[in-house]
Amino acid sequence: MLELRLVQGSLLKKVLESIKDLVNDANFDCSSSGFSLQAMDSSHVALVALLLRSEGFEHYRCDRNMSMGMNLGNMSKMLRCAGNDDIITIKADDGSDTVTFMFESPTQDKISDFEMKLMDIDSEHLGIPEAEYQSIVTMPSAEFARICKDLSGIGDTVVISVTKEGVKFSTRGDIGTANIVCRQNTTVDKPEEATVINMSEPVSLTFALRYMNSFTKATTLSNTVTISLSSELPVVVEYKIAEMGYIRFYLAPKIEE
Amino acid sequence: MQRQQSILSFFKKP
Repeated sequence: MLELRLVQGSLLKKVLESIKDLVNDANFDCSSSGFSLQAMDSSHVALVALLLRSEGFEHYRCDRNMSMGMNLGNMSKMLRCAGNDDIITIKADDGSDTVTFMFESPTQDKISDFEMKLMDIDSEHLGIPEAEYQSIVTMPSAEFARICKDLSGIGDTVVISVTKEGVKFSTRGDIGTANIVCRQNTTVDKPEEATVINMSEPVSLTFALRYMNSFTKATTLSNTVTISLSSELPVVVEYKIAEMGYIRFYLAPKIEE
Repeated sequence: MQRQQSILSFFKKP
């Protein structure tokens, strides 16, 4: 028996909106520690890892570990029927081939339930090695989204270079080139407006902007984004989910042939 | 020319 009650139901709505175009089908894993997901896009270029810790739910019952295969497009269609202020409860019986999403309006005057068919998904969790990243940049998530969107009008790839001077986002296309440098800036009124660069070694890597732009759909989940870079490793683009966990996107770099 | 690497080149199946 599984019953997870999330008072801030909009968080789950936002999570689905941020991953449904990247991943078609995925197994949601439920254990006593939390509700999680790990899935690759169909081209095996990017990987998303989601964790919503059990402590973040108002009520969390998971009698035994369960893996529920869901089509994220269909799940998103159902969650879009929840109001932004609704409480969302996820329910499933052991061995059932369906999951139920229940939506309660804040005033309790409207209660809906949607039952969705589960699917068998053959997927193995990949081992993500612990890594010390050479450069870690934390910046306002809206600023990162703006940069990715702006650059994708000019080129298909972004070179992210971190030096002591700052983090540089560069692209090149048929119409010309673009370089955007964000300097470390910690003297701001609010901590979420800061750009913080922790660099042990300078690093420069190239990534497909199409994927970066897809990741920025998670911007609504967090005011800040953390970009962790090391040569020879996928970049990690992480959005913290308030007091509950995180959504992390891993993207393999492009290399010169 | 640039080549897109796969995530499977970095993260292994168990």
